Amino acid sequence: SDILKANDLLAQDIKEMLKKKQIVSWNIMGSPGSGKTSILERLIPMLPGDVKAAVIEGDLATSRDAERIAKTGVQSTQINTQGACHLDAAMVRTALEKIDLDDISILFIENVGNLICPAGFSLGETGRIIVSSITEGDDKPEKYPSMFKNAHVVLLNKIDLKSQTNFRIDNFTREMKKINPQADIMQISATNGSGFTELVNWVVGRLL
Amino acid sequence: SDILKANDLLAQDIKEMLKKKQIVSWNIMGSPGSGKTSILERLIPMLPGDVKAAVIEGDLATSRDAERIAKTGVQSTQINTQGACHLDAAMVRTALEKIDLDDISILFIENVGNLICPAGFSLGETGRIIVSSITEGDDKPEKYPSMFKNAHVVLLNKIDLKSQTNFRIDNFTREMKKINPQADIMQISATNGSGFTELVNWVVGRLL
Ligand SMILES: Nc1nc2c(ncn2[C@@H]2O[C@H](COP(=O)(O)OP(=O)(O)OP(=O)(O)O)[C@@H](O)[C@H]2O)c(=O)[nH]1
Ligand SMILES: Nc1nc2c(ncn2[C@@H]2O[C@H](COP(=O)(O)OP(=O)(O)OP(=O)(O)O)[C@@H](O)[C@H]2O)c(=O)[nH]1
Ligand SMILES: [Mg+2]
Ligand SMILES: [Mg+2]
Ligand SMILES: [Zn+2]
Ligand SMILES: [Zn+2]
Repeated sequence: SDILKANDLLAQDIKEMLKKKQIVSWNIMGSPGSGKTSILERLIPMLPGDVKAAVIEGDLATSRDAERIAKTGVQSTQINTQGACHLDAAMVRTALEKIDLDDISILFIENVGNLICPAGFSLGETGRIIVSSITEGDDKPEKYPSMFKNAHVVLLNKIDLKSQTNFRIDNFTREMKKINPQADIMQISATNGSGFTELVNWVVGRLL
Repeated sequence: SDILKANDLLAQDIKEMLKKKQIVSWNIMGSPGSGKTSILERLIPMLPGDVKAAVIEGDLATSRDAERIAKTGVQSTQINTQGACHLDAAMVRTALEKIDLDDISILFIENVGNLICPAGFSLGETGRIIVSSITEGDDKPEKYPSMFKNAHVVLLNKIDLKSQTNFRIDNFTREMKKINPQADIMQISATNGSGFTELVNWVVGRLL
């Protein structure tokens, strides 16, 4: 449609601009409360000292997430979508004006909590990180395929709660193999740090 | 917009039709994996023997949820939205043709897992049940206000996991008081049955 086409043209501009500045960008998506902000809160302080990050936060309302991120010391700006269920390239381009991009090597964009709509809107990102918490159940890839199809990595968060759920990792990985065999899958816990050494290596290994 | 207006007209038809047949209908909404289907699986067998229910299941893909519900013995039909992020009145009217509405006193409609988009589309329901799992965090009402504003009841599910989270019930109820003081709030667990006697009474007390 025309809306999508206009979005993709703008996304392409953003992509080329970030590439010129050698900034890698990650569009972080997942259900409400899957742990996107918690993951960033733990990940950012673990980055090597010479790797500077900035964060664009997207929510319908409140600046709670941007405020949480700001406590880690990095640049953080909040987009409020006023009811829109996904970030789009126009919103991101406006937010980028509020960030000093010199010295930045990673841009994280936390999308609105939504396992469907954000999948359709490129933000000009290098790639997509999908956060799927084990408390949501292991059938999410087949029930929400468009979200998982384009993931570079799926972070299986809240792994600390696994023993209290009926989550079967082999079920999840089998479903992912069908729709997106290239995606990495990482079991992590933002609350106890499990899996974060591997996650930091994954992120740092993909710097430009 | 025109789309919303057309939807609301169709929803009104559904509403009047169900009212004539003395069928109460509940639009069940919540994030992916918040426990909507699990709640129905436990609730339906607990209904009094003379209270017949039917269920319309909405998902992007798969018939997994309708199959789970069918095991309880009630009529259950699956809508696959083919990518649409919410059910609308047109989809529900088509699904209603697959259900024998005689003898039914309750229609449950499980909406697509999404804490944003379904709020904008009336299905002709009597009212809305919002499922918010405590694992998602206690800031969801303020971050996703359109969903919580129109709830008749909020089911705080997965209360069995409360001790392993930082969920503060008073935070949640205080936020709900600001945006929707009329809504009932019930703490429940679909896995261990906690709160279900009260939930059954709430549902049965609202039969037509
Ligand atoms: N047990 C456990 N809880 C977690 C973990 N990660 C996050 N949480 C909790 O999950 C809830 C939601 O975390 P957030 O980081 O706010 O989730 P989010 O995905 O950013 O939420 P939205 O931005 O609103 O979509 C909070 O109560 C966190 O403490 C984890 O690994 N284990
Ligand atoms: N610990 C715990 N887990 C629960 C509870 N209710 C549901 N679950 C688990 O949560 C996961 C998702 O449950 P579902 O009932 O499929 O959730 P849903 O909201 O219907 O999911 P979608 O239809 O995909 O949006 C499953 O692994 C359930 O076993 C509960 O009260 N406590
Ligand atoms: Mg967040
Ligand atoms: Mg379900
Ligand atoms: Zn949308
Ligand atoms: Zn939508």
